[in-house]
Amino acid sequence: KPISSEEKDDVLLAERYLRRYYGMPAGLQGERKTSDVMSKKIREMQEFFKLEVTGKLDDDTLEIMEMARCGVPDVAEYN
Amino acid sequence: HFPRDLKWKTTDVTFRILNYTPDLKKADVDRAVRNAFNVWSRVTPLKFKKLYEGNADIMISFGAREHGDFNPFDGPEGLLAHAYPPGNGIGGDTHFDEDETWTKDFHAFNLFLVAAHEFGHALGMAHSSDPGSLMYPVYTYGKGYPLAEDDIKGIQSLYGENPNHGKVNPKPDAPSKCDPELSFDAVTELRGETIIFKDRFYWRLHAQMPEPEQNLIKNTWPEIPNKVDAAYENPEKDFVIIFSGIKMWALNGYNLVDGYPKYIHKLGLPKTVRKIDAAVNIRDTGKTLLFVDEEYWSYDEQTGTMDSGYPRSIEENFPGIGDEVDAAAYHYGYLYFYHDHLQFEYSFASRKVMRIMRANSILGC
Repeated sequence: KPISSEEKDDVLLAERYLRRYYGMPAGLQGERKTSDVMSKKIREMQEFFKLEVTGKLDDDTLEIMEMARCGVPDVAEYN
Repeated sequence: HFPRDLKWKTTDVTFRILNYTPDLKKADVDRAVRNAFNVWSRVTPLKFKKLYEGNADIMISFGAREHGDFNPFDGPEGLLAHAYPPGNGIGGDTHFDEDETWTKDFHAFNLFLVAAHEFGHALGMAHSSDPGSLMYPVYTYGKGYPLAEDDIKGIQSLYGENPNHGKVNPKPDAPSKCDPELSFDAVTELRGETIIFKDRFYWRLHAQMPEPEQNLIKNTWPEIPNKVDAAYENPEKDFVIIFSGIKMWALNGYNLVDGYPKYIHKLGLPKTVRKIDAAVNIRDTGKTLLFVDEEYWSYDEQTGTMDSGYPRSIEENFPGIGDEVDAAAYHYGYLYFYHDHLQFEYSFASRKVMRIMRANSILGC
């Protein structure tokens, strides 16, 4: 079933967020792989913020993603 | 900390403000920056010297979108600022998003608080997952000295303690739900969820969430004080009343109701009452019990008046629970009284204590 544009916006927001703060690789990697990577990164994020770890974009996860925050990644390597 | 515990090799760290935001007077920016450095110098041997030209360790600037480090900002809200861990060149540099509105008060976003957080990075601190710490990545406004125990432990493990400064009064760490000595400030239902207040935080229990969720009170309700004394839900009228000192606030769902705060004396309590310890609505009778020190009052939700014949002694009317309570809840004919680290299950019908449990058994501990 096609996702609504609101759901699409949520996915875009999450992708941007996870790329910036959780080192999710950008670019096309095949549909299946992208969603696996995203789910893994969502889990990392949920664990950090002590949310329920589901790997899914639920309301609580999106709420944190929408909050104003510092731009330093939560998990990045610094060289 | 950042990987490899990056830190400055010297305790004398220099900074320079390269440009200013038009949102504030120059002097206010200078003050916010200086105060933000003082937050960290109070608890470490670090000294911060301002430079007016040349290269400083921490170069501070305001910029919008792409601002010279290939790490662009995103317009208003969202990203507020970023800083680089200690090192040469860009290391330590701190950038604020000029598309934000910078303030010196509670309006979004307070420059001092954001600067103090970013300077934490510039000194080697990574993000903390403690929602009460300054290094938590999400912005929250709060008054007073902004460091929590977690922040102080982190910075002192890099640089040591301040030999010339007495003990500071840090914000305590977020309470740990399975601490055997854990006590509660207040417990209430909220549309089927359970909300448990403790210090600056609350836990939210939801039937569909396996783990309790811990949040800062200020994060959800900036208007409510950091310390909640008591709370109860009136499910008939669909509101939750939150008490702090002599004032009370009303919630409808998670939203604050207009017209509050009101004084608790509006309920009919005498002026000598300055704080309510616990409150609970008995669904079956429509009465709300208000516990103050060793006594309790009964408030009739239908008539909006205090019942006569009160206050009564807690110890005499609820035998077995002691003479004071911290928090109270009501489920299916049972009253649950919380005092210190204990929870008393009291049968309203048979007028006796049925079980004694640890307070935090409600949190799954």
